[in-house]
Amino acid sequence: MRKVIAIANQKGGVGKTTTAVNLSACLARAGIRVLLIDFDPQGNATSGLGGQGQKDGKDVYRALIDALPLPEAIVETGYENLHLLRSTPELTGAQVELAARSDQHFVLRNKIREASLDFAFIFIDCPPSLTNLTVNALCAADSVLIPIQCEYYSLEGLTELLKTINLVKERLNPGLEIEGILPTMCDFRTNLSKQVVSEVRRYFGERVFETVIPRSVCLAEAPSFGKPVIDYDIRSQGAESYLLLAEEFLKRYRTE
Amino acid sequence: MRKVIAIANQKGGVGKTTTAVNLSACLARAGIRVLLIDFDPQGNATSGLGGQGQKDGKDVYRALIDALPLPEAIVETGYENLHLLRSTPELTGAQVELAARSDQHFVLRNKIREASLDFAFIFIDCPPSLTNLTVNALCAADSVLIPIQCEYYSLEGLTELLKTINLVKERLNPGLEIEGILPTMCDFRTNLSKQVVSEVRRYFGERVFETVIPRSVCLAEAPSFGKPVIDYDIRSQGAESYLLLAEEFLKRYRTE
Ligand SMILES: Nc1ncnc2c1ncn2[C@@H]1O[C@H](COP(=O)(O)OP(=O)(O)OP(=O)(O)O)[C@@H](O)[C@H]1O
Ligand SMILES: Nc1ncnc2c1ncn2[C@@H]1O[C@H](COP(=O)(O)OP(=O)(O)OP(=O)(O)O)[C@@H](O)[C@H]1O
Ligand SMILES: [Mg+2]
Ligand SMILES: [Mg+2]
Repeated sequence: MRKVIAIANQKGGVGKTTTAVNLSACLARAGIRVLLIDFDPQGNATSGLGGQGQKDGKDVYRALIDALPLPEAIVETGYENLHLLRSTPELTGAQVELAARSDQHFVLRNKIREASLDFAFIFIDCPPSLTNLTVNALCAADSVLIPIQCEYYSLEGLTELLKTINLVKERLNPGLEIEGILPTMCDFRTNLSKQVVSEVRRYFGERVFETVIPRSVCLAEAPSFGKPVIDYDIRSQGAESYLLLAEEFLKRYRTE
Repeated sequence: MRKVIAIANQKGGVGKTTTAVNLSACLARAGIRVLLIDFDPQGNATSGLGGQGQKDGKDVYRALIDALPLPEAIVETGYENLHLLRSTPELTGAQVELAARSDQHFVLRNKIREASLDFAFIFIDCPPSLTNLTVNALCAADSVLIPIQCEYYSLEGLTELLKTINLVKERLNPGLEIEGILPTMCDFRTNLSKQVVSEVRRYFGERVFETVIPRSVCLAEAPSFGKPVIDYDIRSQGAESYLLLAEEFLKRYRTE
C-alpha cells in the first residue's frame, strides 16, 4: 500500500509545513516508512528537519528539471523511517520551466511513478499559492490534507481551494480525494477559534479531523533546532496533538 | 508628495494584509488620503475592509488586463480618506497574462503613473510568493515594508526576500528602498519572540521599526466584521500598536 498525500492551502501561514514535518515524524516513530517531499521554494520543511544548506545536489529541483532519479535525490533525516526530498530556492524557477513542458501538470506524478519507492506514505508540503507547483502536487496525490487556521481569512480561502481541487479532480486527476480538513493553531480561550471550528464542522462534517491542533509555542520553537516537536519536547501539547493526529490518520488505513 | 509602498514577504501568514489594512486605516483617520491596492488573488485586504463580493467589475484585474482606467476601478471604503482597489480570484490568471507582455514587470507601475491620482500614500498588499505579481508591485513601489512574524521560519525567509529586492533594485527599479522591517504577532511572554526581535535588530539595525506589533486576538477578529481594528475595538492592544506605527511612519515624512 502506498499513498501520496498533498498538504495544501493557498492561505499563508496556516500550518502546512508544521503538519507535514510533525505528522511524518509521528508516523515514522510508529514504525511506518514515510517520505516527505518539500515542494515549497522557501524550504521550511527541509530546515524543519535540519536538512538545509547541503551542497550535494540532492533536491527536488534536480530531480524534476535535471532528471536526477528520485531514489538518488532522497536523503535520510536522522529519524528512523523518515526520508526527505529537500527543496532549494531554485524551485521558484521550476514554475516557468514546468509550464513549458507538454506534461507540465504530471512531472512530479511521473517521477514518483517511475521510481519504485517503498514508502507507505509520501507527503508533499505545498507553497502558499495555487500555481503549477501546487497543481503538480495535486496531480501526484491520492488525497489532499488541508490545514486551516482557526481564523477568518483562512476560512474565507477554503472555498477557493475546494474549487481548485474539484477542477483538478475533474480535468487532471479523477482519483483525487480530500484526506481531511485539519484545524490548527486553535486557542480555545478565544471565541474566534470556537466559532471557526464549529462552522467548519457544520459545513464539512466527516471531512474534518476529530483531532484539533492547539496553538503551542513548542511547535514554533522546534524548527529553529531542526527537529520535529516529538524530538524537541515530547510532553508538549503540540507533540501530543500530532501524536493523536497520527493515530487518527492510521485508523483510516489500518483496516485495509 | 506621493509615495507607493509595497507590503511584501513570500513567507505566508506574517501579517502583510493585517498591516496593509490597519496602517492604511490609521493614516486615513489622521486625515491623510490613502489608496490600498489588494494585489493578492485571495482578496483578504478587500474583505478586511468589507469590499468583497461586489459584481460591479471594479477590480485590479479589470484595471490591469482589460485596461479599465484606475480612477474608475478605485472604490470608497466607508472610511474617510481611505480608498480601495479590490482584488478578485481572476487575478491568479493575470500571472500568465502578464508574463506574455513585453512590459510584464511594469504593468502596475505604468497604470499608477498614467492615472494622476491624488493620494499621499499608495499601499500594495502582496501575495505570499515571489512570482510576477510581487515583482510588479516591487517595480511600482518607491519602498517595501516587510512584516515578519517573530518566529524561526519567517526569519529564515528574510534573506531570500532581500536577495529578490536587491535584484529588482539592480535590474528593474533602481529607486526601490526598504521602508522598514516590522516585527508582528510578538508574544513577549515567550523567549522565541524576544530572541527573534533582538536578532532582527542586531542584523538590520535602523531598518527595523521601533514599533512592534503584539499578538492580539482583536486583529484576527476584526476582519470577520470587514473592519480595521481601530473601528472594531480602538482600545485593544492591536489598535494601539498600529496607531503607534502610523505615528512612527508619519514622522519620516512630516519633515519633508
Ligand atoms: N499549532 C501551532 N502553534 C503555534 N505555532 C504554530 C503552530 N503551527 C504552526 N506554528 C508556527 O506558525 C508559523 C506558520 O506555520 P507554518 O510555517 O507551518 O505554516 P505554512 O502554512 O507552512 O506557511 P507557508 O504558507 O509560508 O508555507 C510558523 O512559524 C510555525 O512555527
Ligand atoms: N498581531 C496579530 N495578532 C493576532 N493575530 C494576527 C496578528 N496579525 C495578523 N493576525 C492574524 O493572523 C493571520 C495571518 O495574518 P495575515 O493574513 O495578515 O498575514 P498575511 O501575511 O497577509 O498572509 P498571506 O501570506 O496569506 O497573505 C490572520 O488570520 C490575521 O487575522
Ligand atoms: Mg510552509
Ligand atoms: Mg495577505
